[in-house]
Amino acid sequence: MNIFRLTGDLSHLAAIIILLLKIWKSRSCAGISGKSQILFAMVFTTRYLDLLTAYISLYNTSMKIIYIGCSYATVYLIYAKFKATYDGNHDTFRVEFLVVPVGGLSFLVNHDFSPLEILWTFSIYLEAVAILPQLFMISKTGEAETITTHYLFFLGLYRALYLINWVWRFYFEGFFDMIAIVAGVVQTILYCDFFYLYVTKVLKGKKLSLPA
Amino acid sequence: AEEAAAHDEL
Repeated sequence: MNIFRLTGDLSHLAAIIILLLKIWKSRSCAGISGKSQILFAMVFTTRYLDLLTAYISLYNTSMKIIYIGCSYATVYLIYAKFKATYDGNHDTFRVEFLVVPVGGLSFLVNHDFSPLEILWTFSIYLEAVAILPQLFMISKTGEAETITTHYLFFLGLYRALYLINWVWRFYFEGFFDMIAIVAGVVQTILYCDFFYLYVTKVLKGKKLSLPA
Repeated sequence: AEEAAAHDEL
């Protein structure tokens, strides 16, 4: 465990909590893509099946349970408790265009052709693109609430910090996982346009709105 | 092929 990995995990946790609190406090999930949140719930479910088969550490187990729990809670708030505020008309990304190719790729390119390993690979590939419905929704409406941009910032920062963690682990531990690294690079690149807008607009006190 | 080690990251 190095500082980049730890701050990456904490950044991920911050993103998840920010989103939950935003929805809970405002009693509204306006501007949030339920589709992205369902994809993230699928990501955590398929990746953390090893909770049942392997013990790594108390930290590892606790964080996995927290991530899964918060993820399902978020989906519940969007599709049940605050369903009336869900902006389904703008959440129109076709998720089958992500899930089907990602599913196929996880069968073709994996470390080991076993059910758990294929599901882990699926979760890594799916996570890389799971934010697309949310970014699509923002591009469609042309704006995002500031709190939603904080959520996206921490979510993007998390994978960027993991990239530094992987460089660290390669140099100091000789460890690398090509599947995670390539997917992590793709995932981080998808946030670059958003990072630019976050720094040039939101951090200067302006609302994130896109030109028409 | 790479060895499928336990995935210790989140």
